[in-house]
Amino acid sequence: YTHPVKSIHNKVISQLLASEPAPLRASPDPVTPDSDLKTLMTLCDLLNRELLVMISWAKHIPGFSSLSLVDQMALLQSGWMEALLLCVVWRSLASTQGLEFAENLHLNEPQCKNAGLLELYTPLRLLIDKYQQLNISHEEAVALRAMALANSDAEHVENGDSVLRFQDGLHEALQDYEVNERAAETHRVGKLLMTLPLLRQSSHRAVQCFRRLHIQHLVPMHKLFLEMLDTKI
Amino acid sequence: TERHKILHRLLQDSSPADG
Repeated sequence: YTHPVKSIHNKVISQLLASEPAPLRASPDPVTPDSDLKTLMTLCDLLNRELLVMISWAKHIPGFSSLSLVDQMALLQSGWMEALLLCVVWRSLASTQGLEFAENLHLNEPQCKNAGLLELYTPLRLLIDKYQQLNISHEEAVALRAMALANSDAEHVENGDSVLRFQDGLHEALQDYEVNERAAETHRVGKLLMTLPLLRQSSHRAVQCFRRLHIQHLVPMHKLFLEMLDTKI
Repeated sequence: TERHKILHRLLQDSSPADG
């Protein structure tokens, strides 16, 4: 998979763009009849694979691999869902409704409701609307995704100074990008960062949804996905 | 880390976490 990497001055942003994983496709079980449960099973399988890819992606964020293993784990344990959801948001930007979890898995509002994901649908659509209004670029989206992980407010951080330096590096990269590419929009970095509370809210709702679905034994979930759900709340 | 064995293993792997 090759990426059409544009000529971007900032090395961190360039590295983030180059590390963007190829989009995954949903793999619905061909023999199971369509149902809300099948939709959920397909979604959980997709998210588990996204999670694997995301952990690999995190290693390529400039500065991440310099953190201790304990801190890498801490950031991923608190920020994984935010990073996953930003991918969904990015993919859904072209649509005026629905959530595009994959090219072949687009869920509209009634489908989300029937699958028990309505409380996730509403904040995510609000987030998508915000990014549509901002006309967010791919560079900004990848920077925010890395920042969501870096800024995940993990509780058990071993070396707080290292995490702060990691955050600063990403923040500087975004500021540098905006100065060079969007000089006329002086408040743009602030506007982008002000979307992050809604992302966190969406992430909490998503975790609650999936935990509930697991507790109700509705959907079989992969071990990694369960392990990560276990770290939240 | 005991509770999060898979994440721990994936991060320790030097190769991309693809499996």
